[in-house]
Amino acid sequence: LITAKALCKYYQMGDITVKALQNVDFSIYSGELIVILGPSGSGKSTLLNLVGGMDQATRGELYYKNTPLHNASPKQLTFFRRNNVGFVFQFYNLIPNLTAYENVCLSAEIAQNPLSPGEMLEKVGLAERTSHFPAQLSGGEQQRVALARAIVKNPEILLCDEPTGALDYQTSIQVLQLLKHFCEEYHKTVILITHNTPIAQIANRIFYIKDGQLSRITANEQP
Amino acid sequence: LITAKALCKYYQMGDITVKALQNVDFSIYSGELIVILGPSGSGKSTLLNLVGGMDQATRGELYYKNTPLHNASPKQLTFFRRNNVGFVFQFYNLIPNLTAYENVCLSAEIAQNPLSPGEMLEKVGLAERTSHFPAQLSGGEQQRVALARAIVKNPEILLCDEPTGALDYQTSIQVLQLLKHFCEEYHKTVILITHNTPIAQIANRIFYIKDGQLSRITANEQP
Ligand SMILES: Nc1ncnc2c1ncn2[C@@H]1O[C@H](COP(=O)(O)OP(=O)(O)OP(=O)(O)O)[C@@H](O)[C@H]1O
Ligand SMILES: Nc1ncnc2c1ncn2[C@@H]1O[C@H](COP(=O)(O)OP(=O)(O)OP(=O)(O)O)[C@@H](O)[C@H]1O
Ligand SMILES: [Mg+2]
Ligand SMILES: [Mg+2]
Repeated sequence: LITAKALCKYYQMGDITVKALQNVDFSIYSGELIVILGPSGSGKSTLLNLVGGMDQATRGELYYKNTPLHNASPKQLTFFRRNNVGFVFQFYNLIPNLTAYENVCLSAEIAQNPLSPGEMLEKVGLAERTSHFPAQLSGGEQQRVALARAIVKNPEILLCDEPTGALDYQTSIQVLQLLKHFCEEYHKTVILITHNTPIAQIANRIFYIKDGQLSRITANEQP
Repeated sequence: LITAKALCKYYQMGDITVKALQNVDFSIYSGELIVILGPSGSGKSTLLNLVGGMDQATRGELYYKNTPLHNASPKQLTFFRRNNVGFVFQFYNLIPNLTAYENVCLSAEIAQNPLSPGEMLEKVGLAERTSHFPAQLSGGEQQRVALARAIVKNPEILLCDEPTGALDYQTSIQVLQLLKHFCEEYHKTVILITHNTPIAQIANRIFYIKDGQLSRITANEQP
């Protein structure tokens, strides 16, 4: 479904070139749950942003179903993101002047085959917080609305950047089970960033990132 | 140093009253490292915001060195926050159009007895990112600048809301050791929110919060 060849992302900071990603090669297959694991600053968010068409590579190739993303126009990338990708960012997910329910509904409206907003909010345990605004929700509650908003679009690819970082163990398990269920039941591809190693157990394969490079890929026998 | 009696925070949402905190009683002593532990939505950030003078209680009493905070004027609260409290929020800590170094310097400028900005950035492992803007830093790097910015003020009380939520194990340990060192060496009071139980090991005492109430307090023999 997704192929990367010699993918690079460099930032020029005065005299210094920051190599956020260097020569990354991989393939991701439809229906897989991939975890990207690595330390702070290693390049995980940079990689996710490239795969999701949120950002473009400095060098190298990136394909979605054989369509090149690395040299796509901004218009083509916007089309790709809207129709094929659901995103849970590390921060800043929600529209501040819409309620939780309205945030999820807005996302459903721009989708081709959306799921039910009320049902998604119930699945993340927030049935009683639907009329709250983001500022009236706890950090973890905001992140759960963000997940409901991404999933309701029913996208082919779900990209999640540290979705459970601000959530306690119990809520994390609930959210991860929802992701796994979404991946298996609807045959979606889920790519999940975490620095929390036990979480990686739910993956089909784990991509280890260190200093901007893909150091190894391991497969989980029984995720 | 800090005393709370029957502290309550309620939010009116139409017909429903959300009891974010209910009848919380505790004392915190100078030089203690307190961890507030509890599930998502249990009231941890609400409690921290009250203690830090960022918010005011609906009912009950809150004292800092016998000075009441619960009925202080906005002006008095601003004075209290500026001179006595260093804060690391769960999100939105940094000024986006200042570099990491400038963010920490600004904080040092408004303080009475600041520490060295360059030194604090080095202590959080970001000596090579000082000229980066927040948008050019990873999630974990931003949080580390936020910590440097809070500590450089040399405040009596340091309040940290999930400071290591977005950080990997190694960086978390580095940051927590810095907090513990700051607490012991300068005899400061540190209050730290986490949902991550192993982190609570560094505390002198742990405040367990559940459904807006302080369910119990335990002491660590050997933190
Ligand atoms: N816009 C930018 N300009 C310059 N450097 C950047 C920019 N964005 C990221 N970087 C650098 O690239 C590196 C990788 O960043 P990235 O955000 O991908 O890390 P990460 O693995 O997601 O980290 P974290 O776990 O802390 O979120 C970091 O060291 C960061 O400083
Ligand atoms: N401004 C507000 N208006 C209405 N309800 C609020 C407001 N702020 C917080 N709440 C509610 O109060 C409860 C406690 O919120 P709080 O942010 O203190 O939780 P928390 O323990 O910090 O959670 P997390 O670990 O998810 O950050 C939550 O259920 C939240 O929905
Ligand atoms: Mg990141
Ligand atoms: Mg919170």
